[in-house]
Amino acid sequence: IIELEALRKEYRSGEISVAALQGVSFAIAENEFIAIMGPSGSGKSTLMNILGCLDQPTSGRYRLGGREVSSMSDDELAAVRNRDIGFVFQSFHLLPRLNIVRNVMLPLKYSDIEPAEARQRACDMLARVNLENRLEHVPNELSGGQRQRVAIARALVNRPKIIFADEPTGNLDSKTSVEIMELFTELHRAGQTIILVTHEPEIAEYAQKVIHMRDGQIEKVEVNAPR
Amino acid sequence: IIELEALRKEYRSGEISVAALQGVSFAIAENEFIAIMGPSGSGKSTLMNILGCLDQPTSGRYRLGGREVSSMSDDELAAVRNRDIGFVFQSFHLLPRLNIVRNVMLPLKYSDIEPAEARQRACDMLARVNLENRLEHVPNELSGGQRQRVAIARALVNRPKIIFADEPTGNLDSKTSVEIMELFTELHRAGQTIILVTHEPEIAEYAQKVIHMRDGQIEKVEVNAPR
Ligand SMILES: Nc1ncnc2c1ncn2[C@@H]1O[C@H](COP(=O)(O)OP(=O)(O)OP(=O)(O)O)[C@@H](O)[C@H]1O
Ligand SMILES: Nc1ncnc2c1ncn2[C@@H]1O[C@H](COP(=O)(O)OP(=O)(O)OP(=O)(O)O)[C@@H](O)[C@H]1O
Ligand SMILES: [Mg+2]
Ligand SMILES: [Mg+2]
Repeated sequence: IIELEALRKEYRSGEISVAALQGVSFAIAENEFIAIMGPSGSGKSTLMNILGCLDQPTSGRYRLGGREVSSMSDDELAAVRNRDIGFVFQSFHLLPRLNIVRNVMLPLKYSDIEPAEARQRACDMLARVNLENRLEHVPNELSGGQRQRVAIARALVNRPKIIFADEPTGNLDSKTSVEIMELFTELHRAGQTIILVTHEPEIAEYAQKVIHMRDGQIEKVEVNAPR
Repeated sequence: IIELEALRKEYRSGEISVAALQGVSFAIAENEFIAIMGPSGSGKSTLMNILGCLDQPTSGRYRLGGREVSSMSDDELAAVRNRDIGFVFQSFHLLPRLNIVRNVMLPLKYSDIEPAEARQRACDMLARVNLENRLEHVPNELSGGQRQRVAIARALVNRPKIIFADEPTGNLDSKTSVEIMELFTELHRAGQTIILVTHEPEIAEYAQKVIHMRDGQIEKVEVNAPR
């Protein structure tokens, strides 16, 4: 479902050029559960943003579901982002003025789901991450880990084909982290493809394979023992 | 150096009232290294904000260096915050339009240190967290873990008496986390008092004591084996 060939990403500002990705190639099959690990600054979020169609590579090819992403129209890209992809950002990106139900409803805005049904789905998803008693709150009235859970709920509410999660348990205590990983495991068993970035080995163990990155390249791929 | 007596914090918005701290009492001696752990939403950041003089309790008493914080003037509070306290925020709070050197220099602005000296200290601190090759960058040109390290550098640059660090390794890979904890250990040996919130037991092990919180209260205090 995902094929990357010699992907490069360079950031330029004036004279300074930062090579964030230096030739990344791999393939991910449908319904795989992949973890990505690597040092701070090794290119994990940059890679995730390109995979999630939020950014473009400087060179190289990215095929999603067999289609060349660079040749998709803006409308096609928007449809893919909205319908097929769920993204949990490392820094959450919640809208500060909306309460958490309305934040979680956002991905459903362009779907053909009725507002009442959308609201119900958002509330259900928030209940699944144990936030049913905070529905009227806005993000800055919540703890770091509560905001992280809202970001997770929002990524899952449209039941996307592929879930990209960038450090989804970074602000969560061990018990809550296990609850979130059990939720991901359940979604994986139901058919979803999951790609998650983590720096914690115990979290990476929930995946089938672990891609190790260093300095913008893939260093090795490990296969986990089946659970 | 820190004494808390029956501290309570309640957030009110209209009808809804959230009891974030429900009677917290403890004391921390000078040059202690304390970790605070607990489930997401248990009140850790709320407690840190009150200890760091960034917020006020609803009731109860907080004495810092023997002085009642609630009876300090605004000027005295500002002086304490600027000179005696260094704070690493769970969500970093870096200024987006300043490059990282100028972000790290901020706490020195009201000190009697010359700008050239302040700039040198900021660069040194950024080198200590391995960011010497990113000095001209602004926060959104950096990875999550790089921003976290800028937040750490900024908290340390004025050599504060007390360091409060709220999840300082949440976005860092294991190797970088160890480097940061070795830096904190070094500062502790040099006399600083350190209070850090973490959800990772391996990080809490660097401290002398671990305060466990649950539902806005202290559940228990563990003493670590000496390292
Ligand atoms: N401004 C606010 N208004 C209402 N409730 C709030 C506000 N800020 C925090 N809270 C609530 O207070 C409780 C404690 O929050 P706090 O941020 O201290 O938790 P925490 O232990 O740091 O959690 P985490 O590990 O998720 O960061 C949470 O239930 C949170 O929803
Ligand atoms: N807009 C930008 N301009 C310049 N350099 C950038 C920009 N965004 C990211 N970088 C650089 O690209 C590299 C990779 O960043 P990325 O965010 O992908 O790292 P990461 O592996 O996610 O790190 P972390 O684990 O700390 O989140 C870093 O060295 C970073 O400084
Ligand atoms: Mg990242
Ligand atoms: Mg917190």
